[in-house]
Amino acid sequence: FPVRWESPEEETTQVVRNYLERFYQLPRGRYRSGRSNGTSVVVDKLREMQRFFGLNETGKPDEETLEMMRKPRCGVPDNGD
Amino acid sequence: FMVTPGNPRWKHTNLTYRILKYTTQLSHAKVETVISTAFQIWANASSLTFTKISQGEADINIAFYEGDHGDNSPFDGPNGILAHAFQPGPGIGGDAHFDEQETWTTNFENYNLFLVAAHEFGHSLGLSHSTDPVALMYPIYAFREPSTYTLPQDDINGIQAIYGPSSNPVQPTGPSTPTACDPRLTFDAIATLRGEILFFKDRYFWRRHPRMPEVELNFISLFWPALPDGIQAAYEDPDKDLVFLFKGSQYWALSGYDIEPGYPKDISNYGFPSSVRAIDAAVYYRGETFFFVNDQFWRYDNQRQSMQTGYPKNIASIFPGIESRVDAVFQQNHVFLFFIGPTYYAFDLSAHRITRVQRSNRWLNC
Repeated sequence: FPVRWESPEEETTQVVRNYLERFYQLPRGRYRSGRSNGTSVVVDKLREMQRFFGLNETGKPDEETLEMMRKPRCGVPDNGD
Repeated sequence: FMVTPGNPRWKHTNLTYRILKYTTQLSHAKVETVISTAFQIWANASSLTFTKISQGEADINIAFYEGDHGDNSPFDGPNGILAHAFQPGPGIGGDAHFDEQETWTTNFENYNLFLVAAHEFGHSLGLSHSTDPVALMYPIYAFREPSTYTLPQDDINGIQAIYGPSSNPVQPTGPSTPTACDPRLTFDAIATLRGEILFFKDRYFWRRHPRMPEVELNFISLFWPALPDGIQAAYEDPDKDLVFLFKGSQYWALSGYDIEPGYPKDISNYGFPSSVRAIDAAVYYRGETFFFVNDQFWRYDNQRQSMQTGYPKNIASIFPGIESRVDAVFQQNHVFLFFIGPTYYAFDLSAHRITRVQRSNRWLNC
């Protein structure tokens, strides 16, 4: 089968979704690029993550946010549960 | 710090732990020593005690697992998620799991088991993640020298919020993140580095990049694990593209992230008399290095690799207005910026006088 090629945007979406689901209780399957209904939840969760790490709360997966998401870390969620 | 929602805590203080499954990368003896030391970090700051058992049900079970290991929180292979632990409680409560597919070490190479274990045990005791980058309970891995590691104040406050004060007669205290905008902020040392400026303080340094608005705070050990905390003087030799750092009678040469081989060396190499056992500040300018010690300074000729004759001289006699011991100094646009306590003095080398006096933390955008 042809290897499933992911565009950079899709790869970013994947990284963001996995991270927010694991560490900020983003409801699973909520964030697929292009769907509008889940976007506001994702923006809120992104802002929550950016606030935790003292990043600019853009609500967007900017470079410094993605860089933080790639750092090795503990598997326990950041909001305690 | 953050206490886990619902404030789960152990009702008894004499806790037991058991290592159910070892990693294949370190000997059992090494793992047991590391785990015991990691628990001791928390015992020192609280009234808790930790006893290893080899049979029966322990409060805190420890194991190294790969991938999906049946607790609904699968590991993800090398890097990424390193470990996790569960809040105090029966059964899986308190247990700590480590990703067997990581590289576990007992030195500065990724990932040091002691640091990760000490962090996970914080969860096992009822702490959640801290937003303080210096705290042990900060979620991102950052190397710190285990042999000199002391629990940061944020974590001491956290564990004592759950279990009360330490049973030690002298309450422990720990390092805190330096507050950039503390008006009393002083620097240990300052050096330029390829256009950036590094401001050293305790175990940290701020990194100021000419084109970046933010000033970044880092652990010294994150970039140079083998360096000690508390650097006292630093200067960049742009001709050699090296930064020299000083502590006590030793000095190191850094080439970017690497410490040059053969260091540390002794400052007597520069030709200081044996009475000089530490440097307060240093700066390189036009082929010479100026060393400041108490109220005197030396000039070292980098070409001839020897001290200029006629030195040391009194600082104020050559730099009028610089009347006290210098904490740190660096050079910018033919101006020496002398940092004394929370104030800096811009000494214009052409005008031969002080042209500006400001708060030191202005350099950290405060």
